[in-house]
Amino acid sequence: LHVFHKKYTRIKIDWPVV
Amino acid sequence: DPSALRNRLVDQLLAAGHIRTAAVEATLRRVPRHVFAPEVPVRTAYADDIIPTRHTPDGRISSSVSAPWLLAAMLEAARLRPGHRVLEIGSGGYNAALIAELVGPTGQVTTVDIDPDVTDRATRLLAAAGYDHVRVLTADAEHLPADVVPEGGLDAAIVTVDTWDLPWITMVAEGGRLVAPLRLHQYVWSIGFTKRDGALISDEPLTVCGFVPMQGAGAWDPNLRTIPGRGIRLAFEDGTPMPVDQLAPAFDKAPSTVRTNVTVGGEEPFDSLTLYLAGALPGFCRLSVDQDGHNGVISPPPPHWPGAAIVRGTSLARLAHERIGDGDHGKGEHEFVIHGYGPAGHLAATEMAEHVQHWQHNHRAAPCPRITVQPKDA
Repeated sequence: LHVFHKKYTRIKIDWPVV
Repeated sequence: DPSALRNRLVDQLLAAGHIRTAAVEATLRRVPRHVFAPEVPVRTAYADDIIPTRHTPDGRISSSVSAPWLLAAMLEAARLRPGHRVLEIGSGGYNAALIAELVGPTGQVTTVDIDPDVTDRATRLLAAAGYDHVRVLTADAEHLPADVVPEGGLDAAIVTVDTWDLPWITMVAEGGRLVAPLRLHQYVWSIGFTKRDGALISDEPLTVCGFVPMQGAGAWDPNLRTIPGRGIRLAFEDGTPMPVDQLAPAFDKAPSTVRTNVTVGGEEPFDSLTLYLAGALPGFCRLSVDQDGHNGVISPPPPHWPGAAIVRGTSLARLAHERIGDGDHGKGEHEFVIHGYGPAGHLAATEMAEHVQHWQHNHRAAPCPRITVQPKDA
């Protein structure tokens, strides 16, 4: 799980595994 | 004949899979795109390409009518229905007309742009095409008047400007949609979301794309740092900028190269890899160079596509690729290699190479990543 912190939001990226 | 050209364009979009529903197909067959591009010949208006309509003083495009394939994909992702109340950020006019067709006479469409010349043009052209019931508003989209949001929230928001953040998250109704080209470390992906329990959950394939940049309060800071005397710039657009002055001597010597044994075809996109590295590696940045300078960077990235890099103290590693063969279709086969500069360059390059291999083994063939966006204060 990767997380990016923006001004108004928090963005999480889930990478599905093969 | 505009309608013959328009139908031919829609046939192409159908064949390419950009149109997936009868509603979007019928809408694209009906709305006269050429009316929204009076500056160009009708034939140009029906090419599957963008039509620039406004430039900055230094020649960059600041407003355009977006490419048909991308608008079709975004409208499909928005899943609009008759009666929906929709906000569009960025006003070319054409897309607002398409939205107005999809939501019908019981729907509501508001399109917002910061540039009064752009909204004047959109107002004029929407009227000329018979869509004067679309509300056109001149405003900074980060500070919208309250009456833009209907009671209960928007059924959909569609953003047609590259955006670094999604301040509209709270304006979308529960179960509503938001479609936007979102920037993460300068990589831009059009993402379709549904709002669930206050969060936006992506549920459409991600599309790599590019729109004109956001202006006003939402304009992003590329957080550029220049390595002194080198003509090398590092952009820390997401994450914390790191010191870079200490990197200057790293480019005096040729880098060490770490091979990955991971390959890519000549025309095969690898956007998922770069987004993966951007999220996985602390100190991630995008590296660009002065094209005429003696910067010491091997195989420097092209002017408009900065390379993926990481900073490790006095050292730096950067993703590159080397042609290793012709590939099955003669379009070239390339191996990802990592160049490591500076005293710990080899170590940094090895770290990056391990992440490339992790992506290859675990994620490359998997479905596309799932993006969840939460309000900061949630």
